[in-house]
Amino acid sequence: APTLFAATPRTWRNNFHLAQAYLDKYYTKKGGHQVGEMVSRGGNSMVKKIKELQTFFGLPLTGKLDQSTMDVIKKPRCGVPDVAN
Amino acid sequence: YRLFPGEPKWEKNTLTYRISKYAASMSPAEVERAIEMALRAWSSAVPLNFVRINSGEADIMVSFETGDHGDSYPFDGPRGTLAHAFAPGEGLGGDTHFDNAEKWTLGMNGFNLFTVAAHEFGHALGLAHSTDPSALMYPTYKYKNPYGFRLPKDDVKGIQALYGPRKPYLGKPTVPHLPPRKPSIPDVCDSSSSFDAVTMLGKELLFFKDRIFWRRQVHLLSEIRPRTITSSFPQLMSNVDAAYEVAERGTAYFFKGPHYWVTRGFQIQGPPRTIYDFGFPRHVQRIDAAVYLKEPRKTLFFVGDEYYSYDERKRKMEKDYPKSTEEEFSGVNGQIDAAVELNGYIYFFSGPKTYKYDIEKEDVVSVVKSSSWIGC
Repeated sequence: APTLFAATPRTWRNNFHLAQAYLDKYYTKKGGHQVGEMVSRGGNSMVKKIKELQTFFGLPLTGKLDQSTMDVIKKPRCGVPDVAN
Repeated sequence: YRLFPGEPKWEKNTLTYRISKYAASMSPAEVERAIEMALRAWSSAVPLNFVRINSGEADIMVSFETGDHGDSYPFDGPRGTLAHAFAPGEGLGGDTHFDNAEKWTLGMNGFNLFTVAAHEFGHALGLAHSTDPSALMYPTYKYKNPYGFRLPKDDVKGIQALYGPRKPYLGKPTVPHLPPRKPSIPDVCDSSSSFDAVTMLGKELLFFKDRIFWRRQVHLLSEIRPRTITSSFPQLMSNVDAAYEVAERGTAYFFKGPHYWVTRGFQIQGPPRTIYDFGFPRHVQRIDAAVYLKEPRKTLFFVGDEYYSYDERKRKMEKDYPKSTEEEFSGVNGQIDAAVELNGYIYFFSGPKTYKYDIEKEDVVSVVKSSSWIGC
């Protein structure tokens, strides 16, 4: 898989986990009372979810956790997913 | 804007809400005020009414929760996720939860509860996230000043797609036509525009507009009379761009285009000089507003949506300027037409509004009509 982003190993790991939790929370379908998610066919690889996030926020569609993508991931926000069903 | 799939909405136009658990970081009264203002932001655009109840099950249950609070969307402590809300529906539908681990505030020193609540109630009424960065329904936090808040266009379109527009109130016929107001101050009271310049001069406050200026005592609204600028400042003629006074020097500065005049009281001292004396870059052709801050002894010059800081002690422009006005004085909306400091507050005149900015709190504490300063 293409390297998700260029960073120092420690930052790499932190960012990766932060991003994984973010994508899981806001770009992944869950069970229970739907607070709002979009159904996405055939499951989402991480790269695909990153691209969904980049599309939503109008970022360059790299599929990588580049600086501008990580900046968005680190911003305080609403807990309702961006892809709603 | 985006709606939730299936476009869930409320089928009634009066909704109840109840604040069942309060924030740790704000008083109950402050929470109630912010929540009420946040709901009003939506009811101003659509025919929905919100009624607060204090017991039982409301359509919109509002609560401040910590961590896992039983709805399979646990909160995550300070920052990160701030709040969430559920789309319209029975039971959990419409309910709105705020992360109690956040520092909630009515101002800017923390997360502004009005800003987040207005966003969450958008969800509770049926809006999903918008991809428009200027929209209230954009997912990431951006402070909105509750005073003078206007729902962004994208959000108005979204909520009216669900509930239609709020009809203008055509109830009982309008009150019988009032006798025309005696033209106390000819046209400024009615106009929606602001002043060109405002400054202290000695013990008086001066307001400039076109060819007219008004003088008044700081604490007295009486005896405000318009007079022509030429009657007191023949060289200035009309349309002063900006003005400020350095009281400890007994000197005032009046700006028009790329020139300025120095006065002692109403006495102009010599011919006009160029604003480049202050160190402005050549592309600056005029100043929109100027205000002298006693404490740091610096003068802020506003040009478009930026501002410069001039050190009156060293008599030179400070480095790292211009800066964005909105970033430094967020909550003050629109271009600055005039500004003056009084008793630790900066009054920013922008169009028909005057923003009272608390220098210490770094926050707008109230908004009034500009024309009220001259007795309108």
